[in-house]
Amino acid sequence: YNTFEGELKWDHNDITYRVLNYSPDLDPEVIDDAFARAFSVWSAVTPLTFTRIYNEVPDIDILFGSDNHGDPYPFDGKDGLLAHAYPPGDGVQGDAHFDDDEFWTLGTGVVVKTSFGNAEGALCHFPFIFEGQSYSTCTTTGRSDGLPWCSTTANYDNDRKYGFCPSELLFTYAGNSDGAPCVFPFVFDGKTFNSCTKEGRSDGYRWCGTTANYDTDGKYGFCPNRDTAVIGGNSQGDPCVFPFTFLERTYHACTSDGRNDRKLWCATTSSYDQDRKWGFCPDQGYSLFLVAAHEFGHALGLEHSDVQDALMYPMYRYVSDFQLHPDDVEGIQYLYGPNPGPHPTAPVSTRKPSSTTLPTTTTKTTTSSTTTPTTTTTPLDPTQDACKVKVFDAIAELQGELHFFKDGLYWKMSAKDKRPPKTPLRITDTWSALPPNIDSAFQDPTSKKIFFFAGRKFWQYTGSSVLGPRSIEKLGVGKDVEGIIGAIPRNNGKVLLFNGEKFWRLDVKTQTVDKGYPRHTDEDFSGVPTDSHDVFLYQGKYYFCQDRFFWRMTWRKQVEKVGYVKYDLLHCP
Amino acid sequence: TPHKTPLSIIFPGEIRSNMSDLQLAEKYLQRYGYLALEQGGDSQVSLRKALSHMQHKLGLKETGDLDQETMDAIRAPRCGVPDIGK
Repeated sequence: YNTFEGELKWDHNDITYRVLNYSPDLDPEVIDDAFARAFSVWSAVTPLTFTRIYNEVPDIDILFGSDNHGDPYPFDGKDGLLAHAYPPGDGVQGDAHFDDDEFWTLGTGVVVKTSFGNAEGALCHFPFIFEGQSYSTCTTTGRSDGLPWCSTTANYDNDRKYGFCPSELLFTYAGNSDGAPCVFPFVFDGKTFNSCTKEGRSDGYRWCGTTANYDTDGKYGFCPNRDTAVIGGNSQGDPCVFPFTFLERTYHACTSDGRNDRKLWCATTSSYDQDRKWGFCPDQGYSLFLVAAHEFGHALGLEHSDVQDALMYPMYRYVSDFQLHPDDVEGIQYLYGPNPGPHPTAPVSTRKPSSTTLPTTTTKTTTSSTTTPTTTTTPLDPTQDACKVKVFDAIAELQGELHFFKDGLYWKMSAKDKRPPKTPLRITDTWSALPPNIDSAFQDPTSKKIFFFAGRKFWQYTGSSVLGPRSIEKLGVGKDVEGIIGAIPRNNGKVLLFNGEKFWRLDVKTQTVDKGYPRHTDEDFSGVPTDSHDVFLYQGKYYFCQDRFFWRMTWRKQVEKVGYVKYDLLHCP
Repeated sequence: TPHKTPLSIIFPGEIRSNMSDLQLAEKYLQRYGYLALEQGGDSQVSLRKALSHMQHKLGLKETGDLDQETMDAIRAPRCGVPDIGK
C-alpha cells in the first residue's frame, strides 16, 4: 500500500459526507446505498464513522460530472478514466468525483428499480415472460398509458409481480418539483418541448418542466434514464431508435460497425446519416460500489497500491463477492488504527449532578457483610432515560436535530450522535406555553416557524415568541378529529398533517387546509401502519411509528426499512 | 453485406479522438505521473524508461515496449488519480 506524500489523513474520526447530485443511470436510493456500503468497507476496519449530512459543509463531497466538471482534471468520455478523488483536507480535498459518461451499475448490467406496481420496489428481472413472449428490456406492451414496466420475477404470467420502470412520465429527480413527473408539452424560453431536453444547460443533463410552462412557473426536474438509454456519444440519456440508417444501411439492433474498438452503439434518431445523433448501448457498466470504495480510500489518505488484488490497485476489476484485501486493511490501519470493536456502553455517573435540575442517576451506598463499602447505581427513572421510553408522545426534526418528546421532557440528537441522548430537557424551559404532553411538532423549512399540536390545540413558535393555543378547527380540520399525531413538512410551504387513517395538506402561510383533503393515509402511503402514533420527516425520509417500531419511507413513498426507534434512531445499547 | 468503406469513422462528440498507440501511451504515461509533461533530451529513452516504470508498478511484464499487454492496460478502465507524484 501507499499513502500520500506527507501522510495526509483526517484529524478526526467522525467523517461527514454529502451527495451533491445523482447519476440518471441508477435510482437515487441505489446510489445512496452504494455509497453507504462503500464507506462501511472502511469503517469496518478502522475507528472511522461516516455520517451523511445535507446542508452543512462536509469532509467529503461526492458528485457526478462529465468532461470538464469544475476542477482542473476533466473526464474523458465513456470508459478509460472512471472517477477520481482528492486526499484529505479542506475545500476540494477529500472530495470524490464520478464520470457520468460511464454507465453506472452494480457491475453486472442495467439495474432497473421499479416503482409502484405490486413488487414493493424490487428490481426488474430480465429477461421475463409476458403473455408467452420474452422481454429483455422494460416494455409498454399491455398498457395504453405509455408507461414502461417490467416483471420482477422471471415469469409475469405465473407470478404477476410487476413494477414501473424509471420514466419521466412517472417521476423526476432533484430539481424543485419534489419528484413530480414531466408535463408534456412544456414551454421553455418561449419554445415548446414534447420530451426531456438538454437545452438551457451546459452539463448535459436532461430535464423537463413539471408544469406546462417553465417560463412562468419555474418548476423543473431531471429525467431518469430509461433502461434503453445510450451512454455518452452526443445523445447521453436518449433512447436508441430502431431501425436506424447508417451509411445508407438499416440497423435493427446495436452495432459496432464504423468503429474499430468493437463497442456497440446505436443512433438516437431514425437516421444517423442525416442527424448524426448517437451513443453507446448499455453494457455491463461499472460497479458504483466498487469504484466508490476505491475513491473513498483516496479520500481517506491511501494512494494507489502495487498489489493487483487490492482495492486500491488503480485498475478496475469487477468482483461479485468483494472483500477488503489485507493490503488495504494494513494501509488504512497504518493511518487510523484498527476498529476498537463494539462500542462500550456509556459509563453511568455515580455522582449526583450539581447543577442540573433533572438528575439522571441516583446512587445508593450500601455496606456489605465484609464491611467493604460499595457503590451501586440504581436504574434510571424510566421517564428520564430515553432508552426506557416505550412510546414517545411525539418525534420531530427541529432545527436540524431529532427531538423525542415524552411527559414534559424532551431529548435531542444530531445525525452525528451514535449514542443515546443523556440528560433530557423540560419542554416548558424551551417552549413555555406548551402542555407536558404534545402529540406532534414540525418546523416549516421556509419560515423556520415551529408548530406544536396537543389534542385539538396548536401553538406556533417564531423564536421565543408564541401564538396560541388555537383550535385546529381554524385550520380547516374537522370537529370530529381528536388531534394531529404527526406532520411531514415540505419545501413548498405545505405540510402534511396526519391523524392515523387520514391526512390533510396544510398551506403554512395561509394556515388553511387545501381542497381535496383529508385523504386516506393507506391510499397514498401504502405499506405503513394506519394506526401510527408518530409521523415525522427525518433527513428527507418519512417515518411512521407504531409501538416500538418505525416504517421508513422514501420520498417516492416506498417503504425501505422497518426498524426499532430504540436501536436505530436512539442508538440505545 | 459488410461495408467496404469506410471501416472506421470519427463519431461526433466523442471526447477521445482516434489516437495512435504511441500517442495514447504518451498521454497515459503523462497523465498518471510516469512521464514528465515537458520532454527534453532523448525522448525515446524517456519513453522506454517510463513504460518500464509503469509496467513494474502495474505488475506487467517489464519490456519497456508498447506490447499488447501494455496497450491492453492502457486502454483498461481505471481511477484517474496519478500513480506517481502529486
